[in-house]
Amino acid sequence: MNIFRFAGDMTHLASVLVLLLKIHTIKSCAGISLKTQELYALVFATRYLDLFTDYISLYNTLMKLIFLGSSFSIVWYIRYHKIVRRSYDKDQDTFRHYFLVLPCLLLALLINEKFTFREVMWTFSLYLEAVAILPQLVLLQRTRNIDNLTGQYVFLLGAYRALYILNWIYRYFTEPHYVHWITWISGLVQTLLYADFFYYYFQSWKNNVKLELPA
Amino acid sequence: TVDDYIHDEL
Repeated sequence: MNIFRFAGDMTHLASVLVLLLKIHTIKSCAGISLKTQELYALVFATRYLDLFTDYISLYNTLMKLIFLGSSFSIVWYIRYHKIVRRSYDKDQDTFRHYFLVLPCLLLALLINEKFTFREVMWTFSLYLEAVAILPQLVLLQRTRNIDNLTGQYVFLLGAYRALYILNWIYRYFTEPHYVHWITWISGLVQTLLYADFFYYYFQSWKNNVKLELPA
Repeated sequence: TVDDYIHDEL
């Protein structure tokens, strides 16, 4: 464990807590894409298959349970909670996220580190996570006005993967044989997808104006 | 060995 990875995990944790806080306290999911939340639940479900078979550390197991629990409960809130679901804007959240799942699965079957079920599922979760934010970014472009919590959520979600890139660089230089091109490239693609959001997020923060994304 | 590499990252 290194400081970059720990900071990345804490930033990731903060992003799901911000989202849970928003949904649980103000009982609203306005501006949140259910599709992105469903994709994230699928990412965690396919990545943490080793939850009960490989024990790495208490920290690792605890965080996996938190990410699984929070992502599924966010999906449940938006889908079934009688108050929250009313604020879900399904007419705007129309990204066909199934078109993301299949290519990621095919790619994982083609490009992976080892052709086993667990490894292909893990690789699938990496590719899927890289594109999971797309429905959310499209929704933000459409709804234009971004409330603070949603903006913070997306920012933290992007920042965690950027910190992971620093972690991979650190591990590459400190651990022999630590080479995982698949992880690195999909993590880089994921961070680049946030790049324009980061740009407008910092612009709004610097000029102290409300965050607006260009149409 | 690299075969049974266990992914230790979240």
